[in-house]
Amino acid sequence: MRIKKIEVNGFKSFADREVIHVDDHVTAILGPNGCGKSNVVDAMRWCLGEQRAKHLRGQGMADVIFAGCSTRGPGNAAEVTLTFQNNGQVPTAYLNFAEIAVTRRLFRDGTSEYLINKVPCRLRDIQELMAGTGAGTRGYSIIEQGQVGRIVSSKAEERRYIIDEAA
Amino acid sequence: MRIKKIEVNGFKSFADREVIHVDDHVTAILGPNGCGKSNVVDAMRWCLGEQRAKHLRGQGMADVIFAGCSTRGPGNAAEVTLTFQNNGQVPTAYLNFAEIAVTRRLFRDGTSEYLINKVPCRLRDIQELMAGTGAGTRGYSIIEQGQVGRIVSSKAEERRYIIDEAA
Amino acid sequence: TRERFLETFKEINERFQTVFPRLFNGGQALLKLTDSSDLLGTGVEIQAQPPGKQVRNLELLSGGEKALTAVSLIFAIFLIKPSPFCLLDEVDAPLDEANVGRFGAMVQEMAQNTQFIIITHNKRTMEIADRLYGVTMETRGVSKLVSVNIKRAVEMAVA
Amino acid sequence: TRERFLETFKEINERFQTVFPRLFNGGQALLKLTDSSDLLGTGVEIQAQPPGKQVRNLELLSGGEKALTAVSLIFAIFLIKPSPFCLLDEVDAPLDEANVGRFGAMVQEMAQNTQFIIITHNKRTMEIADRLYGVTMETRGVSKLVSVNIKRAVEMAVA
Ligand SMILES: Nc1ncnc2c1ncn2[C@@H]1O[C@H](COP(=O)(O)OP(=O)(O)OP(=O)(O)O)[C@@H](O)[C@H]1O
Ligand SMILES: Nc1ncnc2c1ncn2[C@@H]1O[C@H](COP(=O)(O)OP(=O)(O)OP(=O)(O)O)[C@@H](O)[C@H]1O
Ligand SMILES: [Mg+2]
Ligand SMILES: [Mg+2]
Repeated sequence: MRIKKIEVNGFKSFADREVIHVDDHVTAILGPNGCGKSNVVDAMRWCLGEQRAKHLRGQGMADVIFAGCSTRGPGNAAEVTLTFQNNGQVPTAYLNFAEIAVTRRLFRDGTSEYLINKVPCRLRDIQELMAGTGAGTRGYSIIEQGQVGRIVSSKAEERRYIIDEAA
Repeated sequence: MRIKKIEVNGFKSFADREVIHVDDHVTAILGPNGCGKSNVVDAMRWCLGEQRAKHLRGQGMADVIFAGCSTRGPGNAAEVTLTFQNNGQVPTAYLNFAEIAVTRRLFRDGTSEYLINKVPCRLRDIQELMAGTGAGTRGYSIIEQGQVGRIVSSKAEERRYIIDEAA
Repeated sequence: TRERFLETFKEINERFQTVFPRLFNGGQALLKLTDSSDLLGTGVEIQAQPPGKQVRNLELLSGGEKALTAVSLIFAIFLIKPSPFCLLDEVDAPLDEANVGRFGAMVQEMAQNTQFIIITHNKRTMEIADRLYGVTMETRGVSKLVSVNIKRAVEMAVA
Repeated sequence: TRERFLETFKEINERFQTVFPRLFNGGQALLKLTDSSDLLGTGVEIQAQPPGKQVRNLELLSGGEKALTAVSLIFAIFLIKPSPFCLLDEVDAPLDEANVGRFGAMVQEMAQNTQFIIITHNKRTMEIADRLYGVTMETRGVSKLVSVNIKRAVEMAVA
């Protein structure tokens, strides 16, 4: 499943709707310190179902909603959508769609929603959709800032999960 | 106490005697990955009395002795000397020296020596000499590779040592 | 699942042994099981020898060598089980220019099967990208995304 | 020693409040004691607001912002209790060019009282050095030190 685009709106420092059209091969993201690059990584992990706020550098899940800045008030909700090109390796319910859009929303009052192609669903549905593609939230496919050396520095027992994921 | 030079011989990847003449203001060290830059930092910490091999990225203290490479055999001993310009803030025994050279040696058989101006002494003597200058092995004066963010990420209780050191 | 683990381990180990010397321009590396009699509990050990060195203990590797060893392992896994995308957040920060060059070349090759999204400050890595996005904060505290070309990207990096 | 701790804390906090905005080009930061009634056991909290942002929790800071906040605190301590030398091993790696510039300017100013030994891959940081040493491994596995000028240093960095 190829990613076509990433849409963020109200997620962390992305107060307004912003879109990245992902290239088939290599897409680079750049910019000064603190501008919001790693927040894009957090947005993808969150959309794919990450449940632990600590893994998104927050204390509670509400930390992912735009908290405001000196010129704007806080946001009401965070929303991230990942749109994939359907390659046919999906559960039957989604076979007829050319694209598959996975959306996650969180409101200030704590309500959270998951949607596939704008139809509300459960987190399990998203996890099943992404299963086996290695794109889950833990997999070797996302290396966070400063964590690259961890695989080498961790204990031998901890490293086995990397092989387990691939098996 | 101003540092005048750093001499390493047989310490980690420095198989032969090498010298850095330290500038009064800013001295930069550069070079490709794995060439031995951080080994200079380890050499300084070791010479100032670091006792924990783990803090020098080793398993045992013998890991600081040149271990050999594809073209040379292992070394027999590691030696590091830091030469300071005497500023008068030293114990009376050293007041008459223009320079103070602190040396540490370790032999393959495990014998370890400390010397001040080529005269054997104890580790305590070196620690007393360096006390109060903030140059001890733990102080805020040495920031190892990858550790700069640690002060910010550590718990509030752990941060107090930074103030204690300076008090 | 035991057979699958062992089979996957062997495949990854084989690939790791070819990827490592490519990224390090020589040297060798391999994976070892700490206890091959207990496939469900065994740990995985890494042995890595940069070219011309005899490294007995992985902790003695330099910051850049550790990062490059980790990248070699990640890429080896990707070659065995390609995942739809790979997201790397400043993994090239500890690398010197020569290693960044080899890293970039390998990414370009693997990008035939896998989409790469790479966050970087390094101009050499930017140059291998097919599409570049700059993140700006014209209003302090509010991030905006803007598509840029390589010339503009390099300007932003030295701003 | 309680009074000394409190007095040193106040001095460092005051300095931190001037160093932080210099390195960040604005914003503000301060230190707080978690329990000022127990000076021998209290922790030290850091509050940091990059310019124009409202950061409630330090973990939300970016990699570069965390590094720069840490450097601000270290420099604040150095200004209160100058130590003979300061050894920094690639602390500028996570910083963008503008922050590296401000970091370098501050180092040059502090180098009047303290000797700095800085390991770096960044050309802007090399340019502020009074003396440069390259570490080479002509024989693989064996490190040699060679004094270089800035031109040669920059060449080595892009080798
Ligand atoms: N909920 C939120 N609302 C508003 N801003 C937020 C929120 N969560 C995080 N931020 C801000 O986002 C910024 C961090 O962004 P990020 O970590 O993406 O930076 P970066 O571009 O990766 O920088 P670096 O190059 O230093 O790694 C911080 O300054 C933080 O205050
Ligand atoms: N006792 C030893 N004998 C020989 N070589 C050693 C010894 N201890 C460490 N080394 C070697 O020193 C090298 C690491 O050096 P160091 O960490 O100083 O690199 P560096 O220049 O800081 O690189 P980077 O830019 O990647 O941080 C390793 O390759 C390691 O094998
Ligand atoms: Mg980041
Ligand atoms: Mg290093």
